[in-house]
Amino acid sequence: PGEGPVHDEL
Amino acid sequence: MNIFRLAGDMMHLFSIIVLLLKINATRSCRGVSLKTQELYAIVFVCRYLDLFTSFISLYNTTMKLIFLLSTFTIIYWMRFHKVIRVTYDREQDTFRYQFLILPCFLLALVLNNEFSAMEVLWTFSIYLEAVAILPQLVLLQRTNNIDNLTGNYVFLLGSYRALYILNWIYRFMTEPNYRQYLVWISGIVQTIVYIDFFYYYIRSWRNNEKLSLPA
Repeated sequence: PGEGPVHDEL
Repeated sequence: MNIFRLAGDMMHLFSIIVLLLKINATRSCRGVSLKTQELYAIVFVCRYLDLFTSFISLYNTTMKLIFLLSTFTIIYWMRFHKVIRVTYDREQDTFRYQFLILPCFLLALVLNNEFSAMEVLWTFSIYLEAVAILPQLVLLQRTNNIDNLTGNYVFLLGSYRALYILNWIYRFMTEPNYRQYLVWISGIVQTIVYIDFFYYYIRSWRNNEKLSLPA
């Protein structure tokens, strides 16, 4: 939490 | 990383290289929309804020930096380069992009996966990218003689979007918890925006004619 979702696409 | 994603990213990279080469070699940005380039700059800045917070891979970081740097280079040339700025179609490139930016931002405030500054800006960049090509397409429609490189630039950008859809289908079938509805819907909208252009691009290529879009 706090970090947010990680987006691995450009 | 699957083949569709890699091919999509490469198309995106090639599109930018084509544009840089064209402007640099001909010393002219005729037919290029500054508004679209500025929208892409906003898209990349808002989306790649995670350069500061998370590291995904060297590939990922490098590509992000290339997209940011190249877009800002193009904008700099079009606005400030002594020779190039004179060739900018200022009177034709009149799309009022504030009418794209504001609705996309409001939509991102309402429709997002997490209400945090980073995530709202990221979502905003997804929505804005879907429509960022519109000023460029309008400008192409107004330009009678679309040169090959500008046409190729838009075609490569469109191909990048189409390949991303194949990437999502592939990932959906191979990764158990892979779902991102907002990205998918925006991406499909973005690809639909190109369909008309694709039709005329392929037709002119098959008939060996110069590309022109009907008004």
